[in-house]
Amino acid sequence: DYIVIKALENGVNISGITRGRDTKLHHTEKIDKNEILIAQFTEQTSAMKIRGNVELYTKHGVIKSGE
Amino acid sequence: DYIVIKALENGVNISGITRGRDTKLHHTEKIDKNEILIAQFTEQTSAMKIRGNVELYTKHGVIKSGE
Amino acid sequence: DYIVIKALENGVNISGITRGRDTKLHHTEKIDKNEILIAQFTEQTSAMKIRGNVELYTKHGVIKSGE
Amino acid sequence: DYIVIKALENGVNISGITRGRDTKLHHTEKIDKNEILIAQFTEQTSAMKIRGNVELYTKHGVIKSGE
Amino acid sequence: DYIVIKALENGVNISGITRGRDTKLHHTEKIDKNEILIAQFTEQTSAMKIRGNVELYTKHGVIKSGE
Amino acid sequence: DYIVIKALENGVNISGITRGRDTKLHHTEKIDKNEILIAQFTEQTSAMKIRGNVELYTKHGVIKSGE
Amino acid sequence: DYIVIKALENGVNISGITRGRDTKLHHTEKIDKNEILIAQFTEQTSAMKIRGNVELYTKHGVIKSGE
Amino acid sequence: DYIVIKALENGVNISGITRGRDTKLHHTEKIDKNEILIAQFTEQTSAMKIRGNVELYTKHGVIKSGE
Amino acid sequence: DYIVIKALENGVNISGITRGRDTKLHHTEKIDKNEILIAQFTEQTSAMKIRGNVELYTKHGVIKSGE
Amino acid sequence: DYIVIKALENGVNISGITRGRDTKLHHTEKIDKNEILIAQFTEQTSAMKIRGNVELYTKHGVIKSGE
Amino acid sequence: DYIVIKALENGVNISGITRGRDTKLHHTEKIDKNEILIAQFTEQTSAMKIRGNVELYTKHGVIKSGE
Ligand SMILES: N[C@@H](Cc1c[nH]c2ccccc12)C(=O)O
Ligand SMILES: N[C@@H](Cc1c[nH]c2ccccc12)C(=O)O
Ligand SMILES: N[C@@H](Cc1c[nH]c2ccccc12)C(=O)O
Ligand SMILES: N[C@@H](Cc1c[nH]c2ccccc12)C(=O)O
Ligand SMILES: N[C@@H](Cc1c[nH]c2ccccc12)C(=O)O
Ligand SMILES: N[C@@H](Cc1c[nH]c2ccccc12)C(=O)O
Ligand SMILES: N[C@@H](Cc1c[nH]c2ccccc12)C(=O)O
Ligand SMILES: N[C@@H](Cc1c[nH]c2ccccc12)C(=O)O
Ligand SMILES: N[C@@H](Cc1c[nH]c2ccccc12)C(=O)O
Ligand SMILES: N[C@@H](Cc1c[nH]c2ccccc12)C(=O)O
Ligand SMILES: N[C@@H](Cc1c[nH]c2ccccc12)C(=O)O
Repeated sequence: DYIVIKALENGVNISGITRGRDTKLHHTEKIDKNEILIAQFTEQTSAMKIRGNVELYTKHGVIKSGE
Repeated sequence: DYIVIKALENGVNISGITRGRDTKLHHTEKIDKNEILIAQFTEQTSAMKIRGNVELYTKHGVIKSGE
Repeated sequence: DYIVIKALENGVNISGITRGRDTKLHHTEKIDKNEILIAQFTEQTSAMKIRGNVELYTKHGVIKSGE
Repeated sequence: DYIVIKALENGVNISGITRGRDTKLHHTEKIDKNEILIAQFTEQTSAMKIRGNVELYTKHGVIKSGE
Repeated sequence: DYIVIKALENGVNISGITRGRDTKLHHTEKIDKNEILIAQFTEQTSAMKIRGNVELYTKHGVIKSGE
Repeated sequence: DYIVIKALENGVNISGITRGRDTKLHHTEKIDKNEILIAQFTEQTSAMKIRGNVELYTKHGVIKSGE
Repeated sequence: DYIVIKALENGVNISGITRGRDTKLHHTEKIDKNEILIAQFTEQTSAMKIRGNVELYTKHGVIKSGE
Repeated sequence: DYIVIKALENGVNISGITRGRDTKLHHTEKIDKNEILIAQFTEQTSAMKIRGNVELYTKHGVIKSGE
Repeated sequence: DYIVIKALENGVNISGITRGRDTKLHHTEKIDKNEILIAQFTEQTSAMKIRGNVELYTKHGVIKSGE
Repeated sequence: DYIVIKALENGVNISGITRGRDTKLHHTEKIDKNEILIAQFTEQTSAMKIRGNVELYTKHGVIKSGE
Repeated sequence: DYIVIKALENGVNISGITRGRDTKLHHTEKIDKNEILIAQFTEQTSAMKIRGNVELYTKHGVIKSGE
């Protein structure tokens, strides 16, 4: 399972949230406008948090944040 | 299995509910308007509770809370 | 396998029913209007009972209790 | 595998039938009008019997008992 | 794998047929008009026989016995 | 995998054919008009033979024997 | 995996071909007009040969031999 | 995985090609007009070669050799 | 996984390419116009090369080489 | 699981991001206009970052970066 | 998982990229106009690079490089 994030503006943050008893952000990847991040869920990452304007492609459809 | 939550207002709460004999909230992630949380079910989390206005994308369709 | 329950009124009750020889309610989660609970079937929970007006999203479709 | 039963009247009975050599009712869950029961097949339960007016949601479609 | 049987008349018989070298009826469940039986294939049951007017829901479609 | 056989006349025969080196009929189940047999392939049964007028429901479609 | 063969004439032959190094017919089942044979691939049978007019139902569609 | 071959003329040849380091024809099955061969891929057979006019039914569609 | 190759001209070459560290052609099967080869990927074969005019049937669609 | 990247301009960068506790770029593959890279997720690679104008083909659809 | 590459011009290069810690080209297969290469992902190959005008058939659709 992976998701695809396309930045619609500069400075979009995608944070990985730890799997297990503890829940905290273990890494934040920054992408600028037109850059694309494709990220899997993994042994380390059981949730992700996205801040900034993006087009998000998932198995449940395409989600546009922002206006 | 993951779900996608897009906040439509500030201060949306997504709580993870413990798997096993005990049922309690183990973590609450807060997201503001336009932020997106993508969360899996895990060894720790067998249910989730969402408070606030969201667009929720799941395998059973898109659910809009709030008016 | 998970189901999604959106409360259409305050005081909706979602009870987990024990898996195994014994059949009893092991936990009741209460949600108010516009709150959403997403719950899996688990080692502890092999059935669920819902009281109150909800929109229920399952793999067999969307079910509206109440009028 | 689970089924979803929505009661259309009070006093609907859903009985679990034992898995194995023996075939008998091991538990009967009662639900009233507008209440919903979601039940899995399990190690204990290999058949179910429903008495009363319901809307039944299964992988083979929606079945309405009663008139 | 399960099938769903809705009785259209009183006194419908659903018999389970033994799995293995031997082939005989090990149990007959009786249901009356509007009652519903949902039954799995199991370690004990590798075939079923239905007598009486029913609506039968299976993965191969809906089958109406009787006229 | 199971098939569904609805008898359109009395005296329909459904025979199970043995799995393994040997190929012979190990059991013949007789059903009359409007009766339904639902039968799996099993450790004992790797083929089936049907004589008489039936509606046969399989994963490859519905087959009507007879005129 | 199984196939369904409906005889359109008397004396239709369905032969099982041995699995393994050797390739020969290990059994020929004869069916007459309107009779139906449903046969799996098995440890003994990795190919089948059909002679005579039939309607053959497979996962790749319905095949009519004969004119 | 199996394929279905219906001969459109007499003398159609279907050859099994050996699996493993070596690649050679281990068996050729001959079928005449209107006869049908249904053949699996097996431990011995990892490819097949067909000569003559046939209708070939596979998971990728129906292929007609010949004019 | 298999592919189906129908030769549209004489002298079509289908070569198997070795699986593993080494990459070379281990076998070339020649087919003439109207002949059909059906070939799996195997322990020996992790790629195939086709020269000549063919109709190629794969899970990604039908591909016609040549003009 | 693989993705397909077609470069729409020269100097497109596709970086592999390490799987595990550490999150850093372990390799960047450069492709020029009209070149295509097809890349899997692997034991080393649990995320990818794309910079430059591309057409990206994934299981969630086709994504065009750039204007 | 395999992909299908049809060369639209002479001298098309398809390179296999090594799986594992190291990322380099381990083999380049050259095909000329109208030749077709069908290639799997393998223990050695976790990415592929294509240079030259091709029609590329993948599970995510058909991709045409070049003008
Ligand atoms: N550490 C948590 C992270 C998490 C996943 N899904 C969640 C949903 C809600 C809150 C936290 C989470 C876990 O692995 O379970
Ligand atoms: N601790 C419970 C949490 C839970 C999951 N699904 C539920 C449904 C209803 C009530 C509680 C639950 C369990 O793992 O089973
Ligand atoms: N304890 C029962 C609960 C149950 C599941 N499905 C049911 C259907 C009917 C009655 C009870 C049940 C079991 O695990 O099997
Ligand atoms: N004890 C039986 C219950 C049962 C399941 N399916 C049935 C069909 C018919 C009659 C009984 C049954 C069994 O586990 O097999
Ligand atoms: N005892 C038989 C019952 C059976 C299943 N499918 C059948 C088809 C025909 C006749 C008998 C059967 C068996 O397990 O195999
Ligand atoms: N004993 C045979 C029965 C059989 C299954 N499929 C067949 C097809 C043709 C002839 C016989 C058969 C076997 O298990 O293989
Ligand atoms: N004995 C052969 C039978 C066979 C299966 N498929 C074939 C295709 C062609 C020729 C023979 C066969 C085998 O098991 O492999
Ligand atoms: N012996 C070869 C046969 C083969 C299968 N697919 C092929 C494709 C091309 C050439 C030969 C083959 C193998 O098992 O791999
Ligand atoms: N020996 C190589 C063959 C191969 C498969 N797919 C490829 C793609 C490109 C180049 C070579 C290949 C391997 O098994 O991996
Ligand atoms: N090292 C991280 C890389 C990663 C995957 N998905 C992510 C999402 C967000 C941030 C980092 C990641 C991991 O394997 O989990
Ligand atoms: N050696 C790398 C090759 C690779 C696969 N997918 C990638 C994506 C980006 C960069 C490199 C790669 C690996 O197996 O993981």
